Amino acid sequence: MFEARLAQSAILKKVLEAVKDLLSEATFECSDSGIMVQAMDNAHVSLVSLNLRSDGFDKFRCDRNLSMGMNITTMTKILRCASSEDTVTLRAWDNPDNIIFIFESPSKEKLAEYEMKLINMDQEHLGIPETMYSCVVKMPSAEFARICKDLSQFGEAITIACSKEGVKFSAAGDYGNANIKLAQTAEVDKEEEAVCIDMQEPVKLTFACRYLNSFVKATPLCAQVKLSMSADVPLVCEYSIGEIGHIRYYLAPKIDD
Amino acid sequence: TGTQGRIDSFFKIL
Repeated sequence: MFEARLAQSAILKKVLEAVKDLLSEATFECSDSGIMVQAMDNAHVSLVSLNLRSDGFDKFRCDRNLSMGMNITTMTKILRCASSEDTVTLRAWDNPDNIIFIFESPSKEKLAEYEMKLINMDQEHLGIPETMYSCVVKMPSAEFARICKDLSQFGEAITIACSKEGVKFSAAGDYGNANIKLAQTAEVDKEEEAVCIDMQEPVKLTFACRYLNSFVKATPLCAQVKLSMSADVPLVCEYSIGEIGHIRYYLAPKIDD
Repeated sequence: TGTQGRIDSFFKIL
């Protein structure tokens, strides 16, 4: 059987909110090392890679590897039925047709069970090569979300230019243009407020706002976001998920006509 | 602002 328990459902609720805009369904690969999801959005522009390690769960049991096709829209609805402080347990039997979500209140006086039908999915797995990126920017996730939101008013794409001076986000459209420059922070009281730039070579890439604005739905998961970029390859936008894992979004850049 | 690339043109399908 498969059983995975988290003491607080908040993490799983945030994970679902972070993927639901991009994915309508996805296969959850469960093994004794944890839960992995890799799925592209419908337009095959972006890819979501989610990894939750078994040792990050309060209880984790997976007797045999399982691939469970889940409807993300339904799963999001179910997770919204849990209070953030509720314990959440995912349970499925071998060769399952269904998965059960069990929410238990901290006082243990309320126990809710939701059963969701699994779906058969065609799987298309992509091999993501290990890449040394020219620029890696770590910055406050709320700042990145704010920049994406603000610049989206000006155009449908954001250009990210990273040099040793700092990182510049810009957008241009019919009504004008905007740019926001961030320099590496010299000294900060709190690590999560730092902007840190690791640059081997300058990079300038352009990305569709629509996808960036979906990625920033992961902001509640982590105070910092890591952006990894190299010329002519997809952006990696990564959020840690506490001590349990991470979510990575890959986004194909715009190509000059 | 250019043509939108597809992610599966960058990564090999396994």
